[in-house]
Amino acid sequence: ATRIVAVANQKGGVGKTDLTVNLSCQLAALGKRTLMIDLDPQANATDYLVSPGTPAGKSTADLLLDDSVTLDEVVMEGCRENLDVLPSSQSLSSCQIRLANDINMQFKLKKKLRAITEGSRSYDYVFIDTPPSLGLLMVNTLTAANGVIIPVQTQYFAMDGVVQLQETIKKVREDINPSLHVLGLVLTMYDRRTLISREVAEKVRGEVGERVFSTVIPVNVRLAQAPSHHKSIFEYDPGSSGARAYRELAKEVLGCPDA
Amino acid sequence: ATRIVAVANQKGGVGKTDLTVNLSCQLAALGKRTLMIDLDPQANATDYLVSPGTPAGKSTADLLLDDSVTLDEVVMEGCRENLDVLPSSQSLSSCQIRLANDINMQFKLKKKLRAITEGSRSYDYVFIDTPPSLGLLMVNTLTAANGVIIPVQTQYFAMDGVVQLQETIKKVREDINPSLHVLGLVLTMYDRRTLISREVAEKVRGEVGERVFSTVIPVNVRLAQAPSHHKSIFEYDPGSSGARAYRELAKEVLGCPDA
Ligand SMILES: Nc1ncnc2c1ncn2[C@@H]1O[C@H](COP(=O)(O)OP(=O)(O)OP(=O)(O)O)[C@@H](O)[C@H]1O
Ligand SMILES: Nc1ncnc2c1ncn2[C@@H]1O[C@H](COP(=O)(O)OP(=O)(O)OP(=O)(O)O)[C@@H](O)[C@H]1O
Ligand SMILES: [Mg+2]
Ligand SMILES: [Mg+2]
Repeated sequence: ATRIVAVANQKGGVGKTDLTVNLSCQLAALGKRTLMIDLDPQANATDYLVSPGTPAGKSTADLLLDDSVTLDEVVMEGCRENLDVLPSSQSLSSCQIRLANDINMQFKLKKKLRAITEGSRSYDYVFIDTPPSLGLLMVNTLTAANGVIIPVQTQYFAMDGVVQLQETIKKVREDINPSLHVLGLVLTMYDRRTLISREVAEKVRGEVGERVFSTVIPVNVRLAQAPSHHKSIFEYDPGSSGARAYRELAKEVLGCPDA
Repeated sequence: ATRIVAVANQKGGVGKTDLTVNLSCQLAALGKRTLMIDLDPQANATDYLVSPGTPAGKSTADLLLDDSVTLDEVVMEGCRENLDVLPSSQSLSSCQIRLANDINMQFKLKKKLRAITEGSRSYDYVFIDTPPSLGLLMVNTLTAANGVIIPVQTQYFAMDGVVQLQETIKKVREDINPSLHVLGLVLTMYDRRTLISREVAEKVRGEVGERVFSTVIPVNVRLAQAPSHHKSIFEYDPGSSGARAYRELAKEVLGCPDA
């Protein structure tokens, strides 16, 4: 069965896009048929992997706003070997307003993904990059997904946001999507020289009910540079600490039991 | 006249909260009567400055959702000398949905701030911390403010977001708030050892139409630690590079011409 994984945290700048892109690329490199969906109007994940100047076709905005648009029309095939992409665009930001009065607004993504769950497109993994908000795009994502990975930056404000997200996931699971479960938390932007990173890491491991992956994504400037070259960390600097961390994380994710 | 300044950037984790808190504290310390408004449902700015265990009264959620609640009922006076705070709470996140059908939804904050602009409460500066989104809370902020400071993280994804925000500000200025103007951009989280920081800083200074403040906020772990002690950077480590940068920024902000 296809693992449809939301990469979610409503706190900004915690490494959601970095994780979605690099985990998708590594699983694809390991032979898993992977689809990366960019559901953030800022389209950072799209910008990261897709070279500038690539002609823009339809985006996830069209997929959510136009009932007649199909997944097949939007998908960019072979962005990397084994990796397809559903690109985002800024027009996705009007989504919240335009769908606000549609009674089926939270099911838009789920319906379009039937091409995968019930149809002819088969993927092993689908990863969904989300914006820093608990609004309509997040609700669509949690309604359509069966798993959630939560990147948690090892800085002071991390815990509050996680608790609120867990409550939102619980509500979606109870009301509309019983298959939704948290695959785990990933500690990100870890700076082992600082006490605050170590303190937050211990606090998260100690207090959170879900699994916290053993792999920690370190602060590594190579990760910040790779997007400007439109290369995954493996293409840009395969020997870097960032690349090594994502290889380890991919192994852990592959080892996740089906819930 | 009161300077009502939105601290805005829809990109997450670029230092909005850090800037709002520390700039408010420094201007208050210099003798300016200052009000800090937390308009982010994640309430990081509130958490930063207000000690845990302080009894929670009303929040900006009540101010926006309840027409009968006044500014006076919500304000926490004397959070620091010369500094008052309008605290946020998680209940602000239901705001977008609950106000969606209210025809006057974008004027809620502006009306409540009349207690300052037309009434008896006088402040020299009002700073508004905003969430990473261009939704209803941002529209309320831009409708009520007369100035905008845009923190820009010196990393690859910085420029796209700035352009979209500039367009939003322009639209609000033309349609409903002619007094709205950008005071300037502040380069944040600058790491002078990395090429990417220097490249993004040059690009922003070279391409952006508005003023870019000379002061740059450096990456400084003391800034990341201060919130966990509920102290401004000046209380926590007045000799740090972060504290020195915010003192310089406060001088530049005081020197801003009235538009
Ligand atoms: N481990 C890391 N080391 C160094 N830089 C990183 C790391 N992870 C991410 N970055 C950089 O930090 C910035 C924020 O990361 P990213 O965009 O992945 O966060 P996000 O959670 O997707 O943000 P948003 O909430 O705005 O979508 C980006 O410029 C990214 O390249
Ligand atoms: N110059 C800096 N050096 C080191 N750490 C910083 C710096 N500025 C901010 N931080 C830390 O980085 C994290 C993100 O900063 P902050 O919360 O101010 O960003 P934000 O733009 O308000 O994020 P959001 O979009 O989620 O509201 C916080 O943990 C903060 O303490
Ligand atoms: Mg992102
Ligand atoms: Mg903030």
